[in-house]
Amino acid sequence: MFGEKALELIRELHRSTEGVLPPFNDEGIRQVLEEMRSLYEQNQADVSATVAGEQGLFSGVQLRHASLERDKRCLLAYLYNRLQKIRNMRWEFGSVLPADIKTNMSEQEVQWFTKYNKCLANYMRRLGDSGLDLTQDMQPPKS
Amino acid sequence: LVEIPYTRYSSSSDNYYCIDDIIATCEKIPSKVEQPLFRLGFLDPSTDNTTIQPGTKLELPFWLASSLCTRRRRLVSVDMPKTYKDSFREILKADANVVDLHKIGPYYYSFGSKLLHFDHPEIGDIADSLLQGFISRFRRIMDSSQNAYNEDTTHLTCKLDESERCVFKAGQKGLDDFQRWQTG
Amino acid sequence: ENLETHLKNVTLRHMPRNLQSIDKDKTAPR
Repeated sequence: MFGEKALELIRELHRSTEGVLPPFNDEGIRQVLEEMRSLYEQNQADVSATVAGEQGLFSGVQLRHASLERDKRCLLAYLYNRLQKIRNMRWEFGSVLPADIKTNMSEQEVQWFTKYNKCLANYMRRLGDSGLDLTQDMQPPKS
Repeated sequence: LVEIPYTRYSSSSDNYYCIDDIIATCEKIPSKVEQPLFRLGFLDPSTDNTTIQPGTKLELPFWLASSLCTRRRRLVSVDMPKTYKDSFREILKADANVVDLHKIGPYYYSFGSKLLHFDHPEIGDIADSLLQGFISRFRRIMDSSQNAYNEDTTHLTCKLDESERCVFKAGQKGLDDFQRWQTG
Repeated sequence: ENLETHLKNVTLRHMPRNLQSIDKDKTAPR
């Protein structure tokens, strides 16, 4: 059934415990994109055949399109949820992430993290007279 | 900034990026083919034919069934899964608290809500059943989450569906926060 | 913007042409 590989990515993330970032699954993403390419090509062929007069191919086109949308959703959700974890880690660990977390991040995620740091730093610098580090004292001090 | 379980629960329905929602939509739904599905024989493992004929019964994942069963073009029709049918609804009505909703489908409410998307005669009864079932079980979940402090809660959550587990977790967090405030 | 750039660079630009955009209505959190 289509969408199985994409679902595997989602399940992998679902299995990971809170605060843990599993390694970036490059190969999994590549396989899903490959499935999407194949589905799209089959649809192109069926659409051309329908234009040429062949009947009854719409059901296949509809099913493959649903599978394409499903694959897309799974891929985007995989990436989005990983970024959410990384973002939360910024607030927990600071602007320098532990090495064992960084090794599980892709190059693009590292770039995203750098930009996120910059956005956050710019925002905090503008607060009050001399800026305010919002990531400190996340729990109210006992005093 | 902190993952709040009840936020995840309340936004799980139809949230595009939500992992729970994606997994819930994998649940299978009994379907019947209404129009010939040419060159899609692989959907029916019981046949070698390349075309699936009208009348063939299949179990399709929700995400696929909902795309093939639309008002505009009904390539398939759907029936409700057994755990949402009348006989099971009666069990839930008799005593919702004894039912193991985690075993039946870990996303019982979430998936049940999605079934309401279809045009089916039992939809109203299913909606009622989901609501009443949740209400019946909620009190026990709330009480147990508020009274189990610093102990193993597996026996309290093992029969809960995922939405209920989020609610339980929210209750536990509230209890934990209150205890920490009390002890300064 | 940062998120969109990331999604585009990692996957969207490798998808079939008619699937390369993000539908903001569909993806907005409920």
